[in-house]
Amino acid sequence: EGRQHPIEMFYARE
Amino acid sequence: MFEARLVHGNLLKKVLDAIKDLLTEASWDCADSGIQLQAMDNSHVSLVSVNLRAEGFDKYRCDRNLIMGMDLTSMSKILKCSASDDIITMKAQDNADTVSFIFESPSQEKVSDYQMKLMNLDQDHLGIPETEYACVIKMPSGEFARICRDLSNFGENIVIACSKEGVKFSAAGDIGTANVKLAQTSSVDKEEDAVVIDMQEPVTLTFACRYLNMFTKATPLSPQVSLSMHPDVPLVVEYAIGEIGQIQYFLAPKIGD
Repeated sequence: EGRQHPIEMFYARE
Repeated sequence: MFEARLVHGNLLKKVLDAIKDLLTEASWDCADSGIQLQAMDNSHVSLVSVNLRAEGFDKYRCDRNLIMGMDLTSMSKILKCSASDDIITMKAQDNADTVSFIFESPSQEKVSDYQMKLMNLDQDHLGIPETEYACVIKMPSGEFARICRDLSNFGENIVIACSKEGVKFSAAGDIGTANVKLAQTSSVDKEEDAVVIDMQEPVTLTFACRYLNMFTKATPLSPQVSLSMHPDVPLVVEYAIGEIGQIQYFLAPKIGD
């Protein structure tokens, strides 16, 4: 099923 | 002074319908080049990005960069007061704490003016790198909405598998399994009915249905949707906003621990 990670895990804060 | 006039005011109403279930409040960044919004949903699983180009408006003026924090439920309530064929103008003074929405009927016989308080919101922007996606699927937006709705009945997740044969949407749950396969269309009468797949390498990713269904609220904006996928990076679901811009939704895939 996989686990839901937050979107910040993929993109850095500016 | 900021002023943006849109003869096809209905587009702005559709943009609000496309984001208000996902976001309760957000900042509109107004600059000379146009209006942009970027915000994460409350759960920080997805990100919405709206871009409205200055030249897409019938009149556009932005003397100084302006950040307008808005309660989107309130903005939506105000836009619902306009008729579908009204011309909509947004107006704000520099450093103002309110924004005005002006609705003009096409005949100019009725003019309504609504003012809304602005909010100070924490700006939390994420940098989205330029990505060469392994698969880009273009398909009718109504078809995508239908598939997401239908497959939600089977489970919480949808698996999207793109290969050179086509794209397969799958779901599984207590009542059974569901698979919908779409092949690339060979010829269509109308371009908006086409399914076009640009694939560099096959990709299979799993996403939460709940978010995909919320993204499909943008369906009335555009007859086509594009899905960009790459291994282990967020899906990008993009709809054009008439001739004036686009809305993009980024959704984190479900990945193994």
